[in-house]
Amino acid sequence: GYIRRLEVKGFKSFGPRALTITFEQGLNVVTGPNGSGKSNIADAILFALGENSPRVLRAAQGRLTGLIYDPKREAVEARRAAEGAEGEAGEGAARSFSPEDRPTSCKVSLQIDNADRKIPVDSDLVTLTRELKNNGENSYYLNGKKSTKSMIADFLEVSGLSPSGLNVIPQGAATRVADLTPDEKRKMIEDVV
Amino acid sequence: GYIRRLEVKGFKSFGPRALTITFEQGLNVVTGPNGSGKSNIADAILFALGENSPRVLRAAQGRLTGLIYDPKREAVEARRAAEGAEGEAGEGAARSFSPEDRPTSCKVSLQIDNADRKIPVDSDLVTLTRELKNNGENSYYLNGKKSTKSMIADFLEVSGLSPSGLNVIPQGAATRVADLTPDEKRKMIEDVV
Amino acid sequence: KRKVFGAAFATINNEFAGTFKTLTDGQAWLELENKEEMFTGGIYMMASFRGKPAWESSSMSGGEKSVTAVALILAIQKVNPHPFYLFDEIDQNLDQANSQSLASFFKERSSQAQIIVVSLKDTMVAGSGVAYGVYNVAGISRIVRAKMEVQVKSG
Amino acid sequence: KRKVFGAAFATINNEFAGTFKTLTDGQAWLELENKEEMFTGGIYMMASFRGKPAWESSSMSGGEKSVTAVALILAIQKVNPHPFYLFDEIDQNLDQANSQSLASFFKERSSQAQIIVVSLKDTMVAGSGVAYGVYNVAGISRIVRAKMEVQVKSG
Ligand SMILES: Nc1ncnc2c1ncn2[C@@H]1O[C@H](COP(=O)(O)OP(=O)(O)OP(=O)(O)O)[C@@H](O)[C@H]1O
Ligand SMILES: Nc1ncnc2c1ncn2[C@@H]1O[C@H](COP(=O)(O)OP(=O)(O)OP(=O)(O)O)[C@@H](O)[C@H]1O
Ligand SMILES: [Mg+2]
Ligand SMILES: [Mg+2]
Repeated sequence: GYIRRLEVKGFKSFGPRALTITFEQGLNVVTGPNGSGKSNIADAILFALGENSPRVLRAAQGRLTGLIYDPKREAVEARRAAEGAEGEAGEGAARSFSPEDRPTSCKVSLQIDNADRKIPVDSDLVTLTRELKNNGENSYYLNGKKSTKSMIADFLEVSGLSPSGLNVIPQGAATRVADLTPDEKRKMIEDVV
Repeated sequence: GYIRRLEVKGFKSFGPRALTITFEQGLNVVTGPNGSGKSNIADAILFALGENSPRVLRAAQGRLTGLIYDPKREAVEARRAAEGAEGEAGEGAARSFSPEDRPTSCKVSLQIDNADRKIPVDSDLVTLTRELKNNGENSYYLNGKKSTKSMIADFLEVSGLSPSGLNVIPQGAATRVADLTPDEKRKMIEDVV
Repeated sequence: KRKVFGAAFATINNEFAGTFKTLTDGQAWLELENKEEMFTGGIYMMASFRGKPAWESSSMSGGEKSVTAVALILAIQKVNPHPFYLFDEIDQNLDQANSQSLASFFKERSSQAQIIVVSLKDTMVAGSGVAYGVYNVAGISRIVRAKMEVQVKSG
Repeated sequence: KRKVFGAAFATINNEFAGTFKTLTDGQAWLELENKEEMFTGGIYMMASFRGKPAWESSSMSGGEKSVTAVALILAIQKVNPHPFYLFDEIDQNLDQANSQSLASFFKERSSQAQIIVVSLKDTMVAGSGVAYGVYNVAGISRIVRAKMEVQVKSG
């Protein structure tokens, strides 16, 4: 059950339009400048797999709705007004940065390879989709069919996909593990067993 | 008052023999593999400037005497015995790693340029020396003359050398500053003012 | 519960030693604070880097601690296999040699399970099968994909 | 006390904006949670990286947070000058562009006070006046010094 495709729409810095990433089975290395959006890819994957903590997903303002793309319109407007006052040149530059309106929801779809049928569904691909509206409402879909949070959680458990047992290591986590006390290290191992 | 020379003897990984580093006035960049001893240079400078926290100096076993070079003899003996059992080859390799006995003290001298006479001492160079014995006793010297901890502390205060106001940024500190809460940030600024 | 923990601990300890050896050619092992009552004591991470004596992780350098922690994480992952793994800048404070050996380790392990690694280091990018370049235009992230040619030599 | 803090805060805020601009060509500023009662509220670090909207530091990426924190540290140092500064791997999670601009910043600032920087990055070593190579033989640290020639171009 490896990840074949990740599709995001309105999620964090990926903007209001749909964006797709196709992954390979072997080693995939993601690189790019600071602030480009690398860790947001990890957050999108965790979001689709049911992660609900705004802290773990690094959601702005500590609320899940902070995951919805935010063009920070009011900040841009304020700056554009300031630039406008400096003459036409500001207008040109500002226009090329015309962020769209803030979407009302964010959506992430994760397409998982199932050729080996390890996941108890009779299809070569399994698609998990999660959508979060700006009113805080979540909707979950499995292969296009509406589902529920607990059904998805069960499904992930059975197919060995739920993010536990340290298969996702967020930025800075290795340094934190290095600095755990002996008791915390024992607890880390206990949690996995 | 820039640092001209650092002399260490028996301090952490610098071993039992004396070692000297001469610094320049401008930009000095220290590099090298993981575990080579780079951060121990920073610890030596802080030690000479009167830093007393085993945590800040990263002293082994959380005690200041953990700063004294430790060849870990008992571990080496144990391994050598194991290697010896595997035949002569082990003996040869082990002999080249014949760590000396553990010194009974560690000593750090810091030579500071005073050509501009900003430090209230009438000499071109000011040498601060601190020695720590394995019984926990510290001795302090200023230009070779025995002094006391509080006299050194006063001296550093007057000459603007005491490590405060964030002039020494240990490994990992920038990331910690980035993750401070708003209240902790205010406190950080209050402490410096 | 005690039996299960004991068995898992032994497996993790073995894997930890093996992974650390592969990464650094040194020796590492876990020590239980209290062998009789596993659940009342902590666990110490011990390691000796090649040519150096053994230290407990709290007395290691920043990079040495990281390498040792990475070896432990990789060992724990073995106990509980997953179809995919994701690491975000796990090589941040590793020097050239350690990041090189971690890059080869990931390459090797990626034949058994999918690995997605975020890294700023050339060593890691050069060793990959596929590289994804993420960049930001006016606050919006874009991504380009590049299949790394086999003969790519890191500069 | 309130007056002194207010004046220092204004100076630090100015320096912070200036340093951040030099490092990233973006804008940064500090916001007081409670303007009337400075001591009861916290301080927010705000920044907008070039071409991007402004965010509070808790919503930035790991590297963006670091760069912003470094700019704040450098600004605070200005308020309380010292004859020497020491930075230990402060560039750890900075990308190539940010570490390059930090290396130039240090080169510039080192004309006013001595700077000792520990770094694993080539960009920082290439930009230095003098480089010190530390290495370890059988557990004992040794050091070699190399004066960097002016014409050294980083690879
Ligand atoms: N008292 C001691 N005697 C001998 N060695 C010691 C002592 N205390 C610490 N060490 C060793 O000093 C070594 C170097 O540590 P240091 O933190 O200076 O490395 P570093 O060059 O900063 O590495 P990194 O790049 O990983 O940060 C460590 O391997 C540590 O185990
Ligand atoms: N809801 C949102 N809408 C728009 N942008 C957002 C949102 N949430 C976070 N961001 C922005 O996403 C950007 C990228 O963050 P991310 O953490 O993915 O960067 P990164 O590539 O991992 O960088 P680094 O190398 O520094 O770790 C940040 O600049 C952040 O401000
Ligand atoms: Mg990141
Ligand atoms: Mg270090």
